[in-house]
Amino acid sequence: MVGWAIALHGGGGDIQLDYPDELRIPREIALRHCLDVGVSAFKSGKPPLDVVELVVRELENQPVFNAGKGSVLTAECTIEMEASIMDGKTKRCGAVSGLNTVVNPISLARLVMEKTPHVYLAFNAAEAFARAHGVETVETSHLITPENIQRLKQAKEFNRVQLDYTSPGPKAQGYHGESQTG
Amino acid sequence: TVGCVAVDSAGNLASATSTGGYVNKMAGRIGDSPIIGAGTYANHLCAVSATGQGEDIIRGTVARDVAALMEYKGLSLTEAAAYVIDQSVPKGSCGFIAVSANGEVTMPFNTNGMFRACATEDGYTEIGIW
Repeated sequence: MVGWAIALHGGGGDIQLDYPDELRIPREIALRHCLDVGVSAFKSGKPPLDVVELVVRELENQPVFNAGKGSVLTAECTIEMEASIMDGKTKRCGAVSGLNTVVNPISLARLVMEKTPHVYLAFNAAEAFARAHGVETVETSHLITPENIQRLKQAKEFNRVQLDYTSPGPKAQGYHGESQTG
Repeated sequence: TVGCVAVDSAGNLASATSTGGYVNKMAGRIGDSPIIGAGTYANHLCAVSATGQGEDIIRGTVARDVAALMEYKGLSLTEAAAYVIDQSVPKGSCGFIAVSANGEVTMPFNTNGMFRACATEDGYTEIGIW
């Protein structure tokens, strides 16, 4: 048998080499914190499913990443969070989409896996499921950051969708507003 | 997008992914993160969580492709991941993290960068962007 292992990400994209320190350093600190949470969970004997849920909850709680608090905004200035979780041993899985008040979507995805015969709940039904199970919710405004309001304004200015870490501008990588696919 | 994959010393695997999607996306658009087999997958061989251009990740069935290459072609996790990041998705569109049942870890991406970190029981730790 081998030892445990864990990996995590905070999103990828067009991260330029001159990415400003004031943006980079808080994300690196958040990554380190979330990695430490996962390592501690393994050392305390938690199973992998608990570890990945715990770590993603921590990542969702970090406003510097695009999930949970800090989620980016749709064209209608709304939030639509989504998440999924899967257990490799049993292939059980759960997923949610279209959430706008749930603090930790990943935990709701796990509830879909464990408390329903289904794999995927979305939008109003997913929000109702969260309330039925006493999942922590907040007003949507608590999940929106000033930075993401600004990012939406920039994206609308160029009439483009914008991936994680894409810098504003019509020629930047990650803009796909003219794509006819997807 | 954020994600985490993990394997314990008995080879049990799990994967989780969460996201807010794209800035300025159409309301109602679903990305790859909640799609099992696209942005998230785990079986008895590996666990995968992806980030990037969701539509490309869905078309490429990225997470499931890694597992399938291991299952049907006998590739190692690193080999399967390298194939998928090179062949299954357009350059500049995707990155993912993955672990295998025997403790392999890989974090490939074909974008400029990906915020990522990993640790193993033997004390190895890595945090990276580019």
